[in-house]
Amino acid sequence: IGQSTILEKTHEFFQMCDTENKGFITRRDMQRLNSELPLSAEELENVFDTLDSDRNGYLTLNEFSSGFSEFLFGRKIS
Amino acid sequence: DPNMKGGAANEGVLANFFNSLLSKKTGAP
Repeated sequence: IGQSTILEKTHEFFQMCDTENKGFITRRDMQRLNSELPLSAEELENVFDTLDSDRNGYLTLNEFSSGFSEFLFGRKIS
Repeated sequence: DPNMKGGAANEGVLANFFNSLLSKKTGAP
């Protein structure tokens, strides 16, 4: 998978979560996915807390892409 | 080590999340 493809997918997935195009994902945005993805509210909370590395209550694209690269490669690539 | 256990659980939930986004994007059932 080329790096540009990964960047493109990361942006696509980020936008699926940040439906209001705010440039960051809130806990509320994550909870809204409960009706669209086969994950429970608790699992989505867990995803948010895992990705929110600075614990400020917002997911930046950088935090999101670190989590995505950990999923793809088993390690964080910012 | 409870941290290790938590880490594996988090990895699993992340994998579940990104796989679900992939499936939703590709429209796979």
